Amino acid sequence: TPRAGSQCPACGGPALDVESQRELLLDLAKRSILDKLHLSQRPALSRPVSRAALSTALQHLHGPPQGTLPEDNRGQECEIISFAKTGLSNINQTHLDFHFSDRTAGGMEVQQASLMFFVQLPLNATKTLKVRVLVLSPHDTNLTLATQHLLEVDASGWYQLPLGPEAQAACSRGHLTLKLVPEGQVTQSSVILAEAVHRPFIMAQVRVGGKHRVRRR
Amino acid sequence: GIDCQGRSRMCCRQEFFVDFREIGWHDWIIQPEGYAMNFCTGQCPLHVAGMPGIAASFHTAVLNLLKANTAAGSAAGGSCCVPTARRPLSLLYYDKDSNIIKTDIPDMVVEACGCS
Repeated sequence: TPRAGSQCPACGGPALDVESQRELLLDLAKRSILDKLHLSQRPALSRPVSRAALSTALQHLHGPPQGTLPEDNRGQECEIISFAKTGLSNINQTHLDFHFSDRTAGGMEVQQASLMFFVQLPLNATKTLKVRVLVLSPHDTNLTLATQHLLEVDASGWYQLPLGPEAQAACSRGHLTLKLVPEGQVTQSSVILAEAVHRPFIMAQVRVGGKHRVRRR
Repeated sequence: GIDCQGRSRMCCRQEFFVDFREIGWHDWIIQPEGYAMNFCTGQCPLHVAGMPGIAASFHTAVLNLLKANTAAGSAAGGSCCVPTARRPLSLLYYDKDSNIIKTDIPDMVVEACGCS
C-alpha cells in the first residue's frame, strides 16, 4: 500500500514502502525462475557464443508443438543446443567435444539428438565426398569406437546427421566425443568448418527429472 | 478476473513486469526480454467467496452453502485471493556450459485471480 506506516491488507503486517516492495518482488521473481530451472544461482557464462552462431542454431530450433505442456509424470521437456569444442583436429579429421551439464538431481534423458556441421567443398570438387562420423566412448583412459555413420556430401552447406542410441546415452551422461573424417578427396585444408560462424552443434530433445518421478495416481 | 487499479482493496490481479536487462540477466536469458510476475492481492469478504471472476455458478453454490449453514461468522479461514488461471513461460537461455536451452515452465504467469 502506498501509505507508509499503514497496515498490509493481506497479512496485517507493517506495510512496505513502494521501493522495498519492488526489491522484494524482484528477488521473488529471480528465485522463482531459478527454482523452476533447477538452478541454485544464475549461470556464469564460460564461453560466450557469437551472435552469428546463435542465429544459425536458432533457425534449427523447433519447439515442442505449442500447448503440449509436459504431463505430470513426464518431467519437464526441453531442447538443448550444444556447441562443439573442437579439440585435436587437423586437415584429415575434426575432433568434437560436447558437454551437457546435468541439470537436476533427477538426471536428464536425451530422447533425440542430431549433429549439425558445415562442409566447405573445394571449388574444383568433381565428385561426392564421404564423411565418416565416429562416435567415441571413454574406455578407461582411451576413447573407443562406439559406432559410426557414413554421410555423402555433394555440395557445400550445413548437414544434419541424426545420432543413434550410443550417442544419446553419451549425451545423457554429460559428455559426447565425435570425430569427423572426410574420405576420398584430399584437400589442402579441412572441409569441415569449425570457426565461430560455422561451429558444429548438437540439437537434443531432453526430458529433465522425468526418469525417477513416481507416477501420480 | 479483475486487474488491480487505483485503490481497489478487493481481490484482483496486480501486474508486475520484471525486465531482465534491469536485473542484469539479459546476458544469459536470450528470450524473452522480461517476465510478467503478476500476483493476486486484495480481500475476499464472504459474500464474494468462490467468485472466481470466471464461473459464477461456483460462486452461487458457495453462497447457497453459506446461507444454508448460516456460516456467516464461522467460516474458518475465510476466503483467499488466489490465481484462477495461469499460463506457461517459454525461456531460451544459456547454461553454465554455454549450451542453449529452450524450455516451457508451466503455470509461471498468473492470468486471472479470484476468491477461493
